[in-house]
Amino acid sequence: MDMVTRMVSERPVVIFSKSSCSMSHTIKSLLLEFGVNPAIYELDEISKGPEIEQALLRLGRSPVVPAVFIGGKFAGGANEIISLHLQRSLQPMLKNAGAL
Amino acid sequence: MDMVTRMVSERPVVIFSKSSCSMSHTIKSLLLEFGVNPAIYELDEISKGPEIEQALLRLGRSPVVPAVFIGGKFAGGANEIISLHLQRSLQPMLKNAGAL
Ligand SMILES: N[C@@H](CCC(=O)N[C@@H](CS)C(=O)NCC(=O)O)C(=O)O
Ligand SMILES: N[C@@H](CCC(=O)N[C@@H](CS)C(=O)NCC(=O)O)C(=O)O
Ligand code: FES
Repeated sequence: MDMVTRMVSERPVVIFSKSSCSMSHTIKSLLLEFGVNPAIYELDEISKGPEIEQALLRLGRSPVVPAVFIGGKFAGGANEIISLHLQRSLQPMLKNAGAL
Repeated sequence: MDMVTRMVSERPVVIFSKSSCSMSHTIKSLLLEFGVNPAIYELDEISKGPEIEQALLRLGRSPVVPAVFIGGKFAGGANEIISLHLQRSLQPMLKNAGAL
């Protein structure tokens, strides 16, 4: 199991972010407002950041941040999470993953 | 006259951006839709990028990008430009600066 697969299966919601990125900030705030308690990895602040970034790029996630995993599966970047929210399907996804 | 002051007086609209930043991309697209022809400086791609970034930080612009100057004066970052647009005051500003 590679590093990212292991990290995303540890919590119902996992967010890969950069602290200097306002789009990442927007997505983190949106998910926190639902009351979920995501694992947040700031790739520009943690020592394994560059390694995780490479792993995400290998998974085909480019550009890299924000990247949101729900229930161990890639749910999307900023555009996808905002669309899911507007279609009112984000809350059921979070519930099914046991995040709510 | 410092470097940034000189750069922003050369064209009616000047945008400091980073090519890797989706918020910068949004603001560039918004201004291009008005039909203005801004000078765009991608600070992560040009050799003087770090020097310009330092000059913008010294002017008090933090976080740095996007930074929009209209008629030689600082008009704001993403939040300010979006608010000006929603208040319908962006178009008159662009007209007064001779950008439209
Ligand atoms: N449309 C993408 C935008 C993602 C994006 O552009 N991410 C930028 C930061 S805002 C990025 O990862 N840039 C490369 C980098 O920062 O290393 C989304 O919906 O998430
Ligand atoms: N709220 C600010 C957001 C600006 C912002 O957070 N900019 C980020 C990139 S999205 C930045 O400059 N981060 C530091 C850097 O990239 O060096 C605005 O309205 O422009
Ligand atoms: S780096 Fe600017 S929005 Fe992400």
